[in-house]
Amino acid sequence: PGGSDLKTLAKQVNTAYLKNLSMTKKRARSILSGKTSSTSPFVIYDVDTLWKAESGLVWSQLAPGAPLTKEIGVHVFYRCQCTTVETVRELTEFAKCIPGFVDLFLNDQVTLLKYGVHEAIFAMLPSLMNKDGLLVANGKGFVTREFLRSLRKPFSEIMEPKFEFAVKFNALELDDSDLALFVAAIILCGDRPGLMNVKQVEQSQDNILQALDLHLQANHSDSVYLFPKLLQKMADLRQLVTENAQLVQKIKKTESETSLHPLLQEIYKDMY
Amino acid sequence: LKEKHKILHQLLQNSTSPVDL
Repeated sequence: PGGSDLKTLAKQVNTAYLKNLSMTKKRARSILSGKTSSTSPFVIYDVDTLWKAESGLVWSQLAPGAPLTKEIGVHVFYRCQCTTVETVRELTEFAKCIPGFVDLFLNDQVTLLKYGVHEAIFAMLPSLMNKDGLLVANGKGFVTREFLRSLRKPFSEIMEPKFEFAVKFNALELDDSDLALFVAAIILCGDRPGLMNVKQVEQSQDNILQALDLHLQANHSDSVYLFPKLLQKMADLRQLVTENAQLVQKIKKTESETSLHPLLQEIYKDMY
Repeated sequence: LKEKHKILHQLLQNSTSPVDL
């Protein structure tokens, strides 16, 4: 495709991203830096502030479908699941708007989402994070990293690797228009196991990657190695997802009182 | 694949919100 085609593609993907993902990096950064006119997020830093947040201050209802539990680590695990499920739904709608995605076999669309959504979520999570914590509940709450670290094992191990990734990823200073193309490239990945039409997926991903490369040259003209750095981040994200899947398996095995949302069961089953 | 990924299929085929969160 020519330059103008790639610019059109970048615009389409950016519009789809802004339309379907509820929390943009722009909004998150404005909340985190205190520059927004809306009220500051409620800070969750210990058990008391967590239950205050759960009593209607931050979340309007307890984690739906999750059994009531007094164990704090289990509770946080359910909250992570709720957010993940909601984001999978948003990512599915985003994927449907990426040019070429709905033309793929339905089976291949399922495969791309199964393997791509967690990488996409961990690529978007840094937008909500700084080194001290992360925004939750659509920006109404801020959970401190220290509180998440203080949970008992294995629950304390859920978020820490994502913070470590986020600190490095945020140093690249991507904006929503860059992230839109990056996330689209993650979803349209030609080497997911079990794809029926690999060539078709590779062709779509190639177009997205060309659009991303061109977009970065214009949007980050002073950062010459940004495109290859992002290709490396794709590999890092795959590793992060593998470790996350192993941790979820461990929690399932050792924490008999926890349950996994049916959508996440589908995604994790026979994944890696 | 369809049998094993019913909710993902449902999400892909419906534009409204079919998943009970």
